[in-house]
Amino acid sequence: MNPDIVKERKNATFDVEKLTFILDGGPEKTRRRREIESLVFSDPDFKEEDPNFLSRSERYDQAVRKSAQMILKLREYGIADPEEIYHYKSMVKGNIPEAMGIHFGVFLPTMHSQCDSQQKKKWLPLTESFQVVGTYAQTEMGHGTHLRGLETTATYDPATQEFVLNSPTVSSIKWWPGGLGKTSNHAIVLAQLYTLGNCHGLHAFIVPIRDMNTHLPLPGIVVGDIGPKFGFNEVDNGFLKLENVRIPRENMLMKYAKVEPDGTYVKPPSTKLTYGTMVFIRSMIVAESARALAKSSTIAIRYSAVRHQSEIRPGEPEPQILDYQTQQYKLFPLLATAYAFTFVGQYMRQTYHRITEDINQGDFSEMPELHALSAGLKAFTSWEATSAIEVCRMSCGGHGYSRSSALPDIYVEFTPTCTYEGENTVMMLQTARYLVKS
Amino acid sequence: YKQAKAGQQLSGIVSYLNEADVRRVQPQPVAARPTVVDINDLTSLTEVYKLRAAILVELAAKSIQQELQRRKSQEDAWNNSAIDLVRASNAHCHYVVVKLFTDKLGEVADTAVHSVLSTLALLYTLYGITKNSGDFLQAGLLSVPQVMQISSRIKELLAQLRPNAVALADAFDIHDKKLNSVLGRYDGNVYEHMFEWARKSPLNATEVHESFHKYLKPLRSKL
Repeated sequence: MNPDIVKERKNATFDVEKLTFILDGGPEKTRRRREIESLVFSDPDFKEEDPNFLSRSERYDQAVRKSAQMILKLREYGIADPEEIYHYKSMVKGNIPEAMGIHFGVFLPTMHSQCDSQQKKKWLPLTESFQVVGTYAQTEMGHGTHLRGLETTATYDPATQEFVLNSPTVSSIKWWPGGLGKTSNHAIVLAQLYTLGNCHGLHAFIVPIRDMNTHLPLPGIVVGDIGPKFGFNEVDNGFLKLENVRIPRENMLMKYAKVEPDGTYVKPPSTKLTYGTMVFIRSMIVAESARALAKSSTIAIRYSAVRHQSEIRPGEPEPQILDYQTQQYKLFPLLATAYAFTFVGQYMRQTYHRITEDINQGDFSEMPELHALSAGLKAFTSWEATSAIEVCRMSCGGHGYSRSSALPDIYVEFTPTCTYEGENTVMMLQTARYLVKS
Repeated sequence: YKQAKAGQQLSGIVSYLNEADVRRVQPQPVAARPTVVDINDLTSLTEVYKLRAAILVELAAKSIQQELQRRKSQEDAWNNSAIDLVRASNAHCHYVVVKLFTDKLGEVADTAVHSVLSTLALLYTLYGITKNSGDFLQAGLLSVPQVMQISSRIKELLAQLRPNAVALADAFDIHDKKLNSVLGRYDGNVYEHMFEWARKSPLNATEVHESFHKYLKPLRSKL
């Protein structure tokens, strides 16, 4: 153990373990989290090459291997609680995103929440046995947060009781969904529904995109990887162009909205229901901001405790750089921010569960405020954390620029949170709308 | 600063420090004197954040009103006030974060942990004020002397936190395998492991990289 860091820990004026309990939400939570994490780092199946030393294709390959292992292990250990699954996964993947993140994080939950009972009977076993590997294709090359602007069309043909899906323009090609490029054989496609000559807005359709045996793209499907990005090397963010692809009527997700065999459209009871998923994901991003910042400030502060540089009083030994007021001023407010966001994350999770209960009882009264707050806080925390990670990296000098520090990885894997699940400026304006109004 | 303070004319980019002396902070009319804020009291500071958010929201709302009076459509009025609106939302979120941090302290029973967390919360709150001091000053919520007092209070808090910095990072309890960082290793043995990591770089698979034989050596023979 480095003597500097030993000395630092001796100086502490509080019991670190007790604070960890508070951050985890209680001693039992800490114990369980550590138990789950230990399952991973003593598991030889998760031995891996340092991704920094691999090509993109090798990184993707290794990530798919680990994802496949995770599925088996989670079943083997019987880990089913979402929070515990999260702890397990984040141990396996470290700072790197999971190759199959969208299948587990969006496709599967959407199948659970949007399929009617018939559809569940057919699709859930296939999805859970991994016969169906899915993604969620909403964003298009030319359209993002503004859902009404999406161009992909699904036109109902009463004669054959099928929907015909099309990408009418280049800007309508689906673009970005994780797992779409090479991994998935199905996609939930968000398209403008046309039936009997009327447009009924955005609806979700299950679209087979690759043959389940050969994995080759199906007729009318043009699919592939969108190419290297700032980060997310392990994820095949993809493109999908649809050319008169026909799917049976039963492939429209029908829990809320319906199209009868003759083409009659039946409205959903309330559009509020899709907000629930958005609020949940945005609450998760708030917690993710806290974690990314906790990691970055841990790295920068520990390094600043062992790095000695220059001098404060001439002739004396080089001090730890953590003794410089400027270094403290860079890092300590960010450390405080990591704590602040951790508590916001806890609050958002508790509030989300409480209000979801209300909604289940039919009480929507707090929904608008939670929706406005989650949008704003997602933007506020992800912006702050992104710039804070960069400050942590810079405060480590040249070594912060080396990939061995993990700070470049943390930055490039985290910064997309400012854009996906609602671009931050749009999120802020949603909150403003509520504020102005109130 | 100091040179400027001693009256020496600075050259180059820092010459504006000379101007700082000239620039006087205008005394505020008595009527607008801000309420007295105890800068060590999180509750009253949270209140100040709140007032800031409120004032910015009102400011954004008035901007929309003015646009509407210029017979702009609701949509255009909204778009022409978007900067104020984002600023208001930002202030609103900031207030929420400060408030939640302060509220959390009430749940902490252990006195030592409560003390260090309180210091962190105060630092976060005061730091936010200095980072957005324009908002607080413009709204008349704080005076210039108060903001200056806050800046020096932050320096005290930094020194107060210094002994606990590593322990506060440790409390996140992020396992080395999850952190995956040579610089942030729990044992602090950074340099040994940085050297070991570098040696594994694929570029070091051979002592002499093939490009030497392919390009550098032939180059020499041609020069």
